[in-house]
Amino acid sequence: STVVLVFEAPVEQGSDAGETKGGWRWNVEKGQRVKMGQALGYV
Amino acid sequence: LRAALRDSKTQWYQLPIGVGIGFVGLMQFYKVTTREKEKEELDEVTGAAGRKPNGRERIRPDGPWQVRAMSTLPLKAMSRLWGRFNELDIPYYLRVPGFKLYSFIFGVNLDEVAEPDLRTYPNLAAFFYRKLKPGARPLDPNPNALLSPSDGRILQFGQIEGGDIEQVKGMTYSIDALLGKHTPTPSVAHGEHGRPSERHISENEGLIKTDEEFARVNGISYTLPSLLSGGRPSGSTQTESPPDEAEREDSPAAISAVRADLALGEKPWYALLAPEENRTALYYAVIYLAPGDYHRFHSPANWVVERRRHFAGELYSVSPYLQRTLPGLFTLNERVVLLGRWRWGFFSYVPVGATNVGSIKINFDRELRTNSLTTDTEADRAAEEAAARGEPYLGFAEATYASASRVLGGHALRRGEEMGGFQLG
Repeated sequence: STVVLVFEAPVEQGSDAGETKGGWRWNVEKGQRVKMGQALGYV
Repeated sequence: LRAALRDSKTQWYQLPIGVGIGFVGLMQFYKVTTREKEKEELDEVTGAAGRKPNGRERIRPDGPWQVRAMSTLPLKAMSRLWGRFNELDIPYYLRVPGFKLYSFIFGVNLDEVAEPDLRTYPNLAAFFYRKLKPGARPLDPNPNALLSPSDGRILQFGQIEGGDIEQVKGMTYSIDALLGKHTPTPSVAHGEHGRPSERHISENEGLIKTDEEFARVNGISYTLPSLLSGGRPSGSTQTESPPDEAEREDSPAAISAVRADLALGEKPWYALLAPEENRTALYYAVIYLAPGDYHRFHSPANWVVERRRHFAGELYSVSPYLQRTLPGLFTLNERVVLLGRWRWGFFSYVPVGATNVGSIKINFDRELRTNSLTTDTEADRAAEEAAARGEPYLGFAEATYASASRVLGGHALRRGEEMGGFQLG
């Protein structure tokens, strides 16, 4: 069985100073085993 | 003519082999061309390639011979038979060694199973759908995290560009094929900036400004906790002895607790639905559950499920091997598409069935029946009715969740809340 998540999230935005803020960042890698409740990513 | 026939000498001789091969090749080319032409004519009549005249999708996958051979098997019937077989009770004294063997083969951690006495599981189906001990799966404390809904392996993830989702090894399929057409909402599909939930807000603006008003929409005393748990209006659940003020669902303390839990802070309740950022994109993640994994799934975030689409497709295996070899596998298999919103905009959750795990259960949707003859028959009937009306069959049956949560426009789920699961067969 498989679960597919499709979701909208903010895109990481850069500023003139080279800083980025507020975007979606993944916290996993391909092939990684995950447990329920583990973070897939953060906004 | 008679004399010519009678007196002419007949002489037989061999043709050069090249002429023979050429003739056979020509005949084969003629046959293939004719077949392709007939197929194109049929597609023109039915409106799309690979469809039956009534519009119901016919599974005709391309791929190596293993995939083609698999496509000839009655996979759904086999899946149902497998489910029935696994519901047979195992003899009492064979349960412990049997489940331990299964756990050894598929890597089940028996220490975290909620019911440690394996003899209480009457059959493999019950063991497969086991619960875990409380606290065995702690939720990530960051309120801005998207949680993994289940145990499993990350097969693929990324950003959706051009409406395509990449499958393993570069295979792609469109988001419309996976979720159904007209999804997600235009604000996302067209890449517009802003808040996709403006429709919701404009409908309710002027009505709801505070939590108290939130709790009294349209004269019905809904409360924030009951909405978020998908409960009934508080008026219909009152007991004979009123609870203490602090325990009431709509008490300031209870509302503050829920607001803190949802990380709402001082924001209005519809911040749950409306993204604050100016620019958003669609992302996806594919998680594969192996046979030994915990097969219940939980809500990955605080979100509101607005509707459900049930695609009564096929039930191919979803093993990584088949995902590599069968393009668009997820758009062929039976699946339940839950569509809704979270605080950043569109959100969807798609459990996809497989041959051995064909039954998808959604806890808050008792009408949903997956991998059943009834749904197949209903899908056929719906396709025929659509064809009779001259309309295309969309390939799914849709239901909306709007009963309890009139404000949020669907069934509200909290992060980590159990949503349902996969069952054998």
